Amino acid sequence: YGFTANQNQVFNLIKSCSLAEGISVQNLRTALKYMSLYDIRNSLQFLINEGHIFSTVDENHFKAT
Amino acid sequence: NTLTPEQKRKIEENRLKALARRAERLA
Repeated sequence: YGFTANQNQVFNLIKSCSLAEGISVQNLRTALKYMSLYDIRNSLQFLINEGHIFSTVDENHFKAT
Repeated sequence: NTLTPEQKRKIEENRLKALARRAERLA
């Protein structure tokens, strides 16, 4: 897909989550300790814009399409 | 941790919107 390393890490985590409501931003932060919240948010925004992920029960939970 | 029917409906709606956006980007 031409993802950056950050986008790829975020996408893979979202894709691997099997919860009905998807993965929370808090869980992403815990799993991606070395990544800043700014970078996580940027990656999420890119993935949303490209239609790879979507928000679920609220704006802090995401699943992959 | 079960979702309400309304939450399920919203998730499906958002999923379809994202798929449409994906298709748009690929077009």
